[in-house]
Amino acid sequence: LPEGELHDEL
Amino acid sequence: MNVFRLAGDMTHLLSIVVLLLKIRTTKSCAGISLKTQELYVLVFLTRYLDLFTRYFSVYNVLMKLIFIGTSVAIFWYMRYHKVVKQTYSKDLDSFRHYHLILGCFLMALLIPFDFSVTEVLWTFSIYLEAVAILPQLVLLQKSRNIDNLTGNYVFLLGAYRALYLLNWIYRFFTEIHKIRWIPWISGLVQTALYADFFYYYIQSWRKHEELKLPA
Repeated sequence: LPEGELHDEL
Repeated sequence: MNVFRLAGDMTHLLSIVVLLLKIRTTKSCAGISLKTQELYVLVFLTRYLDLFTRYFSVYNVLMKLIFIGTSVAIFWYMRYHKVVKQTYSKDLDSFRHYHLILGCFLMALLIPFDFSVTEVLWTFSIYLEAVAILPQLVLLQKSRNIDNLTGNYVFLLGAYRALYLLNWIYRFFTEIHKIRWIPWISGLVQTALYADFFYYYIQSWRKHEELKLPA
């Protein structure tokens, strides 16, 4: 997934 | 990480701590919807599937484990603890939450973030979290009086997603520069569902009256 796909959020 | 998102995560964590405190200190879950807690366990389990496959930060891993652990613990208390489970208002907790699970799953199949199992489930968790509070709000409307801790729990739970909306605005302008339709629309719906609760909660707080939702 490209960066900033909000998967780094909880 | 930005201040809105950190505040959002801390508010979310605080809401769970308040709920656990209420259940452990009063040994009662009166006024709490077990169905909403079940939906949240599902939300966390389907959203954090990448817990062991994708590493973002220690914070991210730690918080995911805490959210999964605490939501399962709350579910266990309400479902199996010999004293607490007697205080569960089963007859008032009548929302058909299986319809929410099915509806959100179908939606995730139709409009997924990406056509892979983990992404369909991630999308499912986003849709499900948007409506997970419904059984709890319905239960509050049926409850005669809402105790402080329960009111604070629901308020904090609603406030966390509102802070996430600010986080998304911030990220849009500073790093993403693209619209993330699925989480942002879901987050708006989720926060909107709390609108009337927020209104009555702030009224009761300002007038120092007991919190009461109109039936």
